[in-house]
Amino acid sequence: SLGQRLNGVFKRLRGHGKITETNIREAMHEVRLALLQADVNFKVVKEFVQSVTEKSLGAEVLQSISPGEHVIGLVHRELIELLGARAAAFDLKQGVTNVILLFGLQGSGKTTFAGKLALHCAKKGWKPLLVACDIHRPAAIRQLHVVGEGVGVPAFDLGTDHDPSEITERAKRHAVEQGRDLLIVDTAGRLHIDEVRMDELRKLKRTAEPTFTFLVADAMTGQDAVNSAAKFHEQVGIDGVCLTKQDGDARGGAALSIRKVTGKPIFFAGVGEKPDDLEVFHPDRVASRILG
Amino acid sequence: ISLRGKVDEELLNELEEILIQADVGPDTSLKLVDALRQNREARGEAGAEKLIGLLKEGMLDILGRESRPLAFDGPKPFVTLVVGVNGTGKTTTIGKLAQRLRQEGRSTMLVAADTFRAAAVEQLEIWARRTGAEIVKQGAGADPGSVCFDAMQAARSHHADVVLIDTAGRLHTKVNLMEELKKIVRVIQKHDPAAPHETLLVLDATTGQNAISQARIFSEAVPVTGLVMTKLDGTAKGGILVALSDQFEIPIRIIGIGEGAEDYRDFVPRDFVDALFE
Ligand SMILES: Nc1nc2c(ncn2[C@@H]2O[C@H](COP(=O)(O)OP(=O)(O)OP(=O)(O)O)[C@@H](O)[C@H]2O)c(=O)[nH]1
Ligand SMILES: Nc1nc2c(ncn2[C@@H]2O[C@H](COP(=O)(O)OP(=O)(O)OP(=O)(O)O)[C@@H](O)[C@H]2O)c(=O)[nH]1
Ligand SMILES: [Mg+2]
Ligand SMILES: [Mg+2]
Repeated sequence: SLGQRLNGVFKRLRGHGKITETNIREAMHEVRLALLQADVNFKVVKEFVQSVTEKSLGAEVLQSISPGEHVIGLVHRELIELLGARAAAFDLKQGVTNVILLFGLQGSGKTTFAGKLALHCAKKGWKPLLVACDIHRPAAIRQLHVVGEGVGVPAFDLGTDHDPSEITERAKRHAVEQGRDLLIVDTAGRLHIDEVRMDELRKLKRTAEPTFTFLVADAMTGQDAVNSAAKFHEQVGIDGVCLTKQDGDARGGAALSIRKVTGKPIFFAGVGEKPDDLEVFHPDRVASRILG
Repeated sequence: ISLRGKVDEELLNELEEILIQADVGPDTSLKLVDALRQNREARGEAGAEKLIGLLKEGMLDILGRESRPLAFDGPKPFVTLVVGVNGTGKTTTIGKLAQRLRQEGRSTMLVAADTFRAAAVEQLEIWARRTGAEIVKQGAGADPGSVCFDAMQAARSHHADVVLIDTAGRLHTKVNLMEELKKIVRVIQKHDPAAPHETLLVLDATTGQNAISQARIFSEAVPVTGLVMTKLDGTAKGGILVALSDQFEIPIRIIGIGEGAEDYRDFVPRDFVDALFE
């Protein structure tokens, strides 16, 4: 773990007198390596290490009898700060038809997450309606219906011959008719470099007028996380991120990269395949995993 | 300043960053760039182009220079098991293989052994219809081993050339799910001790260092004989394949480059390495 490696760095220095700037830089080399191995984007790592280096060059560390502990403490605190020390406010509005729009790369877990979010909101007294706007993937509409059945939430679809904007417009009217106060819109996976699909998404967002726009991203994403997140944010705009598949052993550095490049909070974590495998995002847990 | 006898360190650092950005990983990237430092040809006035050329050769030393494509020849039925973590593109890859097999005039049987995920069977059924393949399935929540048992019997009686088994996505850290996979292999082996003749681990190009853990744990559980990397039509470079080839001996069979039936290619090491630097 990074903690052990840092202690190793500073142990070797004991007996050489006090800690110097060179010693700190050697420790930062270990921090950089740990973050890269944890899939934090290399540009984000650079900035992070620079910032922690400056803080580590203070008297507190240089004169400490346990500099390794101080450095790891600094790194941990800095990570938590970056990941979003305060929980993001997920406030839906009373008396309107709320809309949550979900999008992201192929296979990131959107359809599954739609079900989890529906259950989470239903438990809080909202009346969700799932909206099937993936008109591309084989059996996607059927998948959303089955997911809905699993959480006792109805799903609205218009088949695959209408575009997502039309489907959402009709879904809104249907929601009002049926007394549903929350639309959760599931969309097809798409590449941020696919102009046609990004146009479809922009058009959908204009029609949907979402209360929340979420990027659903896979926690095991590597260096590419910043590319897709930045593009989705720049071209469509996101309010927040939901990170799925956190029940694996991926170190989850993508969380830091996505947060840094979009500036938006991480709201939820997917921690399994079942409908109640949803957690509010815990920055301290992710920070500990990133540090191994 | 003359750089005679030394390699341009700034350039080397830039090259290391290109590799890291491509998900080659910090350890493998350093190893490749360090080899440049030791390389006589890299010294002197070697420019970026020369160094990149040498770096590519270093990567090809690891990846191999020959394609090792999928072959469905020999045993009949040729049984292919497709495994991997959630959402990587297993079902879609099977659809692409079924399309290819149809073009090769081979009778293909798809096996819906993902009995867990919502509409997994329906999704595979659509691919069977699209590609003219047969499909073996059971009701929702059926035991995947039982579906495979039925399929092996049906394949023999229907004289299928190739059997493609779709399994549920599963995280390698879930012990019970890995046990389920081992059981599927045992069921298949009961029918033909040499089967599955190919076990493909499907990886997502956007996945980072976790692919190493996936490869290790999946190949400890089942006899993985080939890797597939999907979603290389995105911006992810899939450089983790270099790290994987460095640590494991598993041939890289196919790359996925889109969502349609024709969107795959045999893995060609030189093309892959060139694309990484584009
Ligand atoms: N272990 C685990 N699996 C998950 C999680 N979220 C989703 N999955 C699984 O990931 C796979 C993909 O999920 P989907 O919901 O189909 O993903 P998607 O983003 O809708 O996929 P596309 O619509 O094709 O882009 C499925 O096998 C899900 O069960 C999670 O938090 N943990
Ligand atoms: N762009 C792109 N998308 C792909 C590729 N391969 C698969 N996909 C998409 O990725 C998503 C997931 O594909 P699936 O075939 O359902 O993945 P899976 O591994 O079977 O998923 P689970 O069974 O839920 O674990 C779908 O939206 C596919 O269309 C590829 O090579 N490129
Ligand atoms: Mg989906
Ligand atoms: Mg599947």
